[in-house]
Amino acid sequence: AAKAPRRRQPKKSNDLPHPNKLPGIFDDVHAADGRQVCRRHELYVSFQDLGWLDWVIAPQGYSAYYCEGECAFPLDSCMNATNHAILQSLVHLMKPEAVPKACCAPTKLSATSVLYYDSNNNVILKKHRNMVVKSCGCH
Amino acid sequence: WGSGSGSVLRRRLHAGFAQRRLSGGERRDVQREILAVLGLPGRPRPRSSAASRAPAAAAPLFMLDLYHAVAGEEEEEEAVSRPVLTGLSTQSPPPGSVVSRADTVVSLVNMVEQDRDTSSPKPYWKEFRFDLAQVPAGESVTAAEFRIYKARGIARHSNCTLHISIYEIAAEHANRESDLFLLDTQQLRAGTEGWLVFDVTAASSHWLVERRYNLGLRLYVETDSGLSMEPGSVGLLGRRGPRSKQPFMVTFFRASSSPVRATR
Repeated sequence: AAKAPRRRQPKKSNDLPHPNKLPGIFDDVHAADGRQVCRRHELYVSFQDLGWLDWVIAPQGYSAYYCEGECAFPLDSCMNATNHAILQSLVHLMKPEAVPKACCAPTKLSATSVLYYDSNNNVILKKHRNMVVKSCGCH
Repeated sequence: WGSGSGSVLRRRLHAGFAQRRLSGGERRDVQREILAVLGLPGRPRPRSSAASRAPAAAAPLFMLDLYHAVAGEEEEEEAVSRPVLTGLSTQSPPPGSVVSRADTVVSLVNMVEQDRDTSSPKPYWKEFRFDLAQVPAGESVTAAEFRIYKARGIARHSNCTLHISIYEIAAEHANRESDLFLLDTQQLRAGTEGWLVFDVTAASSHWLVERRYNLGLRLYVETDSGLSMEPGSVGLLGRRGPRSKQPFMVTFFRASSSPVRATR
């Protein structure tokens, strides 16, 4: 099951970290009408469940995360929206059947590394780019 | 998504969220897709499983240190070129920038070892042959190191200075000596003990150009006066040494271009 999101104390300094980047601290952010705004959710890929620990040395799995939530007008600052997404959501207000809302997608991805044995017992460390969602936004 | 005790891809399951059970074929497809994302053609099958083989051998120990350094860096998101491996007790770390910019690091353990010792005419040497079949396609070598452990060796030599040289066996001939290509040389006290790291990057240009898959390295030891010494007598350990001190090669690769996923 997903790890309980770590509840971090906001930094003392006045520049609050971007809510989208910290797992869990703003998990239950809702738009005024109760819909969930675009943000990052926990998703854990388990090599253990895949039965791969006979060749994967480390890690046993990794947190990939995913993005989900409404990109509805007004696009709050926390939604990491592009200018285009803001315009698109305005047009969607006027012509909902013609133009869809902007979509909630990763705005920053980072790498993860896997250490494993190959079939010749060589040990290989491979870096895989764009595997972990660092932040989400409306596009 | 998955079977058994948990699901392969675990997300926070809200009340009422139905989890679909995958069929056998779907499970295989899921595994194949994740392997493809990890850049693996198929599921590796090492001769004995990782769990049963505690990482006692030198290469896995070294690579585990490298993994922790790189994984720690990914979390900090400050991939600056600083000496990545701090506190690596057993072995001297490779230069930080080589590690953090590498896409793949391969430690090669499969090798054949051959000695020309005191039962043969001088010069004495020790030879290591590596199977490079696992060189990742579409990636270029940024650095390659040969690591060998030197124990104390015979006491009577301990005061003299040794010159240790590593050559690549460029070409072999039936009736005469092989063609050798000098890669690296080090000078040290005979009583020195610890891991020696030789830069063999220069040999890598031959691997990729000629697609040769067997790299031969030959090691010579000489004194200041040019006297050839048997590598084992000065404490250089080969495959018969303890597992945590056996020689191995480490090669750092960088993806030449963003890997294109095979269409299916």
